[in-house]
Amino acid sequence: NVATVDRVELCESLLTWIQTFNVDSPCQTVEDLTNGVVMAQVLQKIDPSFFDENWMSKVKTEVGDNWRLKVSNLKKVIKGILDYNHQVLGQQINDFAIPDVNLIGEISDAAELGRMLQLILSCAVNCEQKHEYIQTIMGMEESVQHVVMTAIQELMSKETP
Amino acid sequence: NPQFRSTAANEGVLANFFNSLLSKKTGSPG
Repeated sequence: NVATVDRVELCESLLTWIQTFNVDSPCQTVEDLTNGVVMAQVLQKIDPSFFDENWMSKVKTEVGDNWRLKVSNLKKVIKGILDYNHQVLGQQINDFAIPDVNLIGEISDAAELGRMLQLILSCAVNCEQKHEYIQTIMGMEESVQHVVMTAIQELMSKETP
Repeated sequence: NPQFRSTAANEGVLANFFNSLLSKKTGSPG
């Protein structure tokens, strides 16, 4: 059985994980992730040939507090993740509700953001360079590793080739 | 994570899980 995932705790642990990518945009708080820019930059590091400059150019970096622009970016990131799973990883995630990007963009909902970061985690541990990312996770604090493991197990139970 | 206790057994569970993930065959169908 897959342990129940505490979504807010998941979000905080995955924020710690996201920081290991050392992307250009600030990512010190959950709020920093709600415009989708950091997530897009992390995806580009995970697979720069799929998340290329053309894809990145569609994600606006100067969105400020405009929630509509944030939601627009988040929708592009979600679509990118789903396309990557389908086209590159050759897998589909069933019974996992798509994160509500409106809640993330409008009220910085940590639970929904945690679900979105969970999907990015899945891309990282299944991609061609997965060794690099899994070893980074194995070097993190054990409590964080435990949350990450639970998050991966939850998604693995919903994946079909 | 208040529910997690660092013990040798838990360390083993984490190591086993991530090592199995490392050896799992995944990736592009092509």
